[in-house]
Amino acid sequence: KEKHKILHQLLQNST
Amino acid sequence: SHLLLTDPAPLAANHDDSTNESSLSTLLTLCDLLNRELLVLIGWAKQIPGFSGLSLVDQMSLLQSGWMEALLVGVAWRSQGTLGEELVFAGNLRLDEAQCRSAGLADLYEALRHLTIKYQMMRLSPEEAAALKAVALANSDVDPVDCPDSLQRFQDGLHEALLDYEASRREQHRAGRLLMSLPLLRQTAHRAVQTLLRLQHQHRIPLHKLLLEMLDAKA
Repeated sequence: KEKHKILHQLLQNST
Repeated sequence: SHLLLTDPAPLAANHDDSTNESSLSTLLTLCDLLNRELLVLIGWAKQIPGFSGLSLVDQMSLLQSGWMEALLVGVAWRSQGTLGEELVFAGNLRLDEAQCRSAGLADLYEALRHLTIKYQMMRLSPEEAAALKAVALANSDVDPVDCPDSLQRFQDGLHEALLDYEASRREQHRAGRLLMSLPLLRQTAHRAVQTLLRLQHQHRIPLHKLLLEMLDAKA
């Protein structure tokens, strides 16, 4: 999942 | 109720004025809208009851697999009220067949009209559109599933909400009919993704990083 950094970040952000 | 309350307000297109070529400008406008819709969709997905109970890996997989289906429910929903044969990508971005054709989107137009007409005939309600969007994400058939039990609970919860809603309207067959529209939705989304990939190769349309990431998962 390394390639999908933006999605990963968006899902981890609480807001 | 929760899905409706959290359903994002429709976005407006930011018309691209970097080129005089109208078909290219249409494509750039559309891709920018798509990218922003995608951001909003991801934010919305996190609020669907049960979604945050999934593992992060499954949340990512579902979105990577079902994002286009979820977004196209919105396009079909917005387009069902039009008298003409336009596709309503946004209130200020309505494309008819000729405009789609000249932008290289003839096949997408045809597929999306098919889907729109189906929902138009059913007179899809806002509740049903929101439920379908959530179901499309939950049912995106990812493989492998990291935590099958959580995913099953997530799907069951949405199914139950849809059944409850239709029971309250005393519409015995509607839930089934909506679920039976899912194959067409998937087929249409597949066409849309193929169209985007083709445009990206042919015209070298600059796509936003998030959109590229999501397409990459599909390629």
